[in-house]
Amino acid sequence: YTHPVKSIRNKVISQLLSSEPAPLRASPDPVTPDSDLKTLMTLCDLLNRELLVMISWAKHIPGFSSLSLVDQMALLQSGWMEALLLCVVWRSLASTQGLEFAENLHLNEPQCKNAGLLELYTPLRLLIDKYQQLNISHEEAVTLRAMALANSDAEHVENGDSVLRFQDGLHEALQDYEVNERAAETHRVGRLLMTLPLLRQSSHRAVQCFRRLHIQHLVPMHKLFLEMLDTKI
Amino acid sequence: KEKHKILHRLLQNSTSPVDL
Repeated sequence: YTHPVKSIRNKVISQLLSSEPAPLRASPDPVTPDSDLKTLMTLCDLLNRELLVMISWAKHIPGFSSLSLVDQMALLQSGWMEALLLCVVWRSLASTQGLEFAENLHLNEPQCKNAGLLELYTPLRLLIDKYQQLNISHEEAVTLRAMALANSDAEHVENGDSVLRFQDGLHEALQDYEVNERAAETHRVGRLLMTLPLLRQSSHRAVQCFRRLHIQHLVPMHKLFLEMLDTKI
Repeated sequence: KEKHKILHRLLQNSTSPVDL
């Protein structure tokens, strides 16, 4: 008698994993001498490219494309920063301090402070610690990212029922995954979902931080990034 | 939609994240 073959990861999570884009690298300007401003410019350029990829990734979340265009825009306008930050958190899990924005852009606390990103550093390190303690898997991380987008409390939702169905589909996928993969941890789904308020708080701080940097004309920002920042104000 | 024309355009084109 052989153990039943482990249930194939549910379709939603395997779809999320298969549409995971390859991590981007930072593109620091080789000519500009290293400085806090250069760090910020490199980071804003990277985040704008991440944003482009994330918008395209969102279209591949099971259920997202069945939403109206208005609702797709609404969820992205309200949840984009949370989704971006979860990518940073996931990449930073291997490190005991600092934030890994890209393989070639790792900022420790003093660097974040000097670049004016300390208000972002603190809550994100708290979130990273939580996920390290939970030993979060890649499947859980990509599902949480999709849920953060689906659950982003957009103001102008056109069809609430279809957004609810979108959320339920992701919730079911996470529950199905935990039942199959972590059956012994009966509170795991709840523990993962209870990290989302901190993600929301981190997202608001990040938006305020980049908005302040923009208003002070400290760093040039791409039009898409500014357009999305503007929606969060 | 006018205010968020870049997002609007991105949602309508069909680039895959892997390509991007």
